[in-house]
Amino acid sequence: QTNQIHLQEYYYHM
Amino acid sequence: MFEARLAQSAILKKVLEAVKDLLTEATFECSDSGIQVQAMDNAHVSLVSLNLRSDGFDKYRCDRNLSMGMNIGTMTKILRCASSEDTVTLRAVDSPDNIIFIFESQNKEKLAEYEMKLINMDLEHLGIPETMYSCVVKMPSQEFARICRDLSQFGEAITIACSKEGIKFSAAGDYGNANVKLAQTADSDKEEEAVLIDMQEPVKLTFACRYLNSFVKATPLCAQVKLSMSSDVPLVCEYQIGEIGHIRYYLAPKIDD
Repeated sequence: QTNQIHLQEYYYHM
Repeated sequence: MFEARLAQSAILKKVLEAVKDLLTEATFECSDSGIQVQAMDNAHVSLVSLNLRSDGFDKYRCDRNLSMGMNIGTMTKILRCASSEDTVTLRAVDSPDNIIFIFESQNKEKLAEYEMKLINMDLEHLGIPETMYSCVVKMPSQEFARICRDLSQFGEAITIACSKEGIKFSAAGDYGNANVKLAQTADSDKEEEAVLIDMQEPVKLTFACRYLNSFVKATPLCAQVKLSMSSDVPLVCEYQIGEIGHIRYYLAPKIDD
């Protein structure tokens, strides 16, 4: 079973 | 006043085809240095980053920085009205409500103008830190598109494993499983056909096919694609756009439960 990670978990809001 | 002209609309047509699956709307930020777009898909799993440098245009003028919110579906429809050989000019005033697309045929006998309403959008910008990637692979873009398409038949995700020996793509599903290995090309006489691997550490990452199959819509833009990967960080899939810029797709990996 794999889960999709969201980009915001890696990159920060500017 | 903003005005940007390309001798052939083909590039812009291909750029739109390369983003329209992922984005419904996007802000085009125009400045002296060129046009930039950064936008996430609705699910916030992938991000498109487009950069078109001003010096790559045949004519470029941007008196004031502009942020223009555009509907990608409408823009795609308008670009489809241009012949690939038509000259395309984008024009807007300093505080625009509209942008005008002007298509001129090569023999200058046909001139078409399409005006598109701009939309107000909250500008959402993600900061992407400088990353040293464990593996950077350059390979023929058509081969990458083919592999993504072929393996999508077997499962919803593709696992990419990269080592010194080569790059392996695999997918598994209810009907069976598939894998495709590409070795690094020994002598790359033809740069466009080369598979080049720059590896610091081996990596193995899993990505949703759906997004990869959207990224490969950029294949007509460039003969080679560059894949940058590190463990547990998003994949960067990059296509050069002639001498004018690039399009990069960022895709967060899938992880085991």
